[in-house]
Amino acid sequence: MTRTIAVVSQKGGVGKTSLVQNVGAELASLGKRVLLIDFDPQSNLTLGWGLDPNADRPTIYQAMLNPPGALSSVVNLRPNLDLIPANLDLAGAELAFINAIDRNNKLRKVLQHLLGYNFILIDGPPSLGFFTVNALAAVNEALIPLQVQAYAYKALDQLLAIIGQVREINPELWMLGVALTMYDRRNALTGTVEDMARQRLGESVFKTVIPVNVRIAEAPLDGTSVGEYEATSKGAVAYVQLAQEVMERGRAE
Amino acid sequence: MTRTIAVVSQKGGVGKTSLVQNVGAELASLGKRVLLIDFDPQSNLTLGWGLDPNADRPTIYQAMLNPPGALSSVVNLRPNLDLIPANLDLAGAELAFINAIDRNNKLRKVLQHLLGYNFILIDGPPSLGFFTVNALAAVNEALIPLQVQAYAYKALDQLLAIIGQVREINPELWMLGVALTMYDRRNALTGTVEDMARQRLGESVFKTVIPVNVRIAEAPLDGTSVGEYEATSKGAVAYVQLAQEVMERGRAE
Ligand SMILES: Nc1ncnc2c1ncn2[C@@H]1O[C@H](COP(=O)(O)OP(=O)(O)OP(=O)(O)O)[C@@H](O)[C@H]1O
Ligand SMILES: Nc1ncnc2c1ncn2[C@@H]1O[C@H](COP(=O)(O)OP(=O)(O)OP(=O)(O)O)[C@@H](O)[C@H]1O
Ligand SMILES: [Mg+2]
Ligand SMILES: [Mg+2]
Repeated sequence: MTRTIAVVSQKGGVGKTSLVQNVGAELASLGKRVLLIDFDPQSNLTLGWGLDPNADRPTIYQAMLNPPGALSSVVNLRPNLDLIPANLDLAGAELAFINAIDRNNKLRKVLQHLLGYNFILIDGPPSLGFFTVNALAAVNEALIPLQVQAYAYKALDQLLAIIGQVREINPELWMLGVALTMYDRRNALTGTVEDMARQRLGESVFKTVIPVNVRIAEAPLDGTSVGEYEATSKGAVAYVQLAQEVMERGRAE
Repeated sequence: MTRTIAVVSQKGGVGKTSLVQNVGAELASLGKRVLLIDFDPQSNLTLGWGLDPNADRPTIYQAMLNPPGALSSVVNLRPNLDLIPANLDLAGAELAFINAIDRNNKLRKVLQHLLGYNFILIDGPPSLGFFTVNALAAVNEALIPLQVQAYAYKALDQLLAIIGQVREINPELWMLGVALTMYDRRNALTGTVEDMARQRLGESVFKTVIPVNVRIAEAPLDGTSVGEYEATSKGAVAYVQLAQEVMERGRAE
């Protein structure tokens, strides 16, 4: 069975793209067949793998317009690792599908034509509207990167409420967990937010935390994951652990 | 004359809200009459001043629905410093005004009823659509916080293109400048992005840079600016300098 995971948060800059790129890369290097989907018109995930979003190739938007042809939007990145890129045209999708009865299931219909993967990870934009709802409606699992800061923590209520609402159209949707990101043991704010999160969310907070590590921010300039960029860095080691924890937490089938 | 400034970037988490809160607070403490407008449905600026977005009070959305009554949405924060708060209802504005002929000028009409300020600063959401266009259409100056990282730098092209397009409906719109944020002298990435930005944008990059400083992230938990939270911190000192540079760079009247 394919595990499908939407990585979502309406708070900007919390590490959604970094998580999808790096957890995806680690799962692939563990032998899992992985597909990443860039579902943000800003197309940072596409950029992060060194691709030009404006190159003349089909993107996730074309796949949504013609789901049976979705495979032609797939780009192979590494062994076991594929990507469906995005570009700014995707921003037009919200308006294009505004009157479609199945507007919330456009992405779900694409996934139905993408078979043979062990994992599909979707990178969402920093908003709560059409794209986040589509991403959550398309998958079985939601993963929330939680930057250990005040605004990101305060955004949780709203996000959990949206996940609850999407369950009405996608009863399979399950909360895989919350991963603490940009964790800096040296400052008190990290501890404050971590305590609040673990108290409120308990076991659904991953044990693995992703530390602040400049290598994570440098790797996308090279068009690669932090594991490839510098495998011994704190960031790379943490993402290996997080990928393993994602595998362990998989729903008992 | 009132200087009106939109603080915009579609990249998430680059310091838009922090810049509006802290530059606004410093301008007010220099004796300028300042109005901040929270124009992000996530209402982080409202939260950052310790207010509950869900309290029963009019917000920027009510002001857009009835511009002549805009003053009733104004909340006084400190001497010389007012705020028009936001809440999640604002997310409904995009759809509510979708067929309005003046849809891009809804915020501009609000500002026409808010007189007597020396500065009006607008905090935008991390997207390029309705809200960012409205914010840019409403003001004379655009200020872009540029986090010194790869994705934020790559977002510049698109943002500058949008500012150019909005000039068609708002010929007064002028580029106040680009302020480097989350600057960390210890890592090479900061220097790489700074060099790229200064080479490409020259003088429009502010001399003042905003360093990574945890006090900036802690202050909103106390509902206050970094200057009030810890005036001697690196973050507070930098925001005093940035506010002064904003004042100096004002268009020659
Ligand atoms: N653990 C980390 N340590 C240091 N830098 C990080 C870390 N995680 C992400 N970054 C950097 O911080 C910035 C924000 O991360 P990223 O772009 O992945 O967040 P996002 O949630 O996808 O943002 P957006 O809301 O704009 O889509 C990027 O420049 C990224 O390289
Ligand atoms: N110079 C800084 N040093 C350390 N932390 C900072 C700095 N500036 C902002 N922050 C923190 O980083 C996070 C992102 O900043 P902020 O929320 O202001 O960005 P934004 O661009 O408004 O985000 P969004 O795109 O979600 O609206 C916040 O938690 C904030 O407190
Ligand atoms: Mg992203
Ligand atoms: Mg903000």
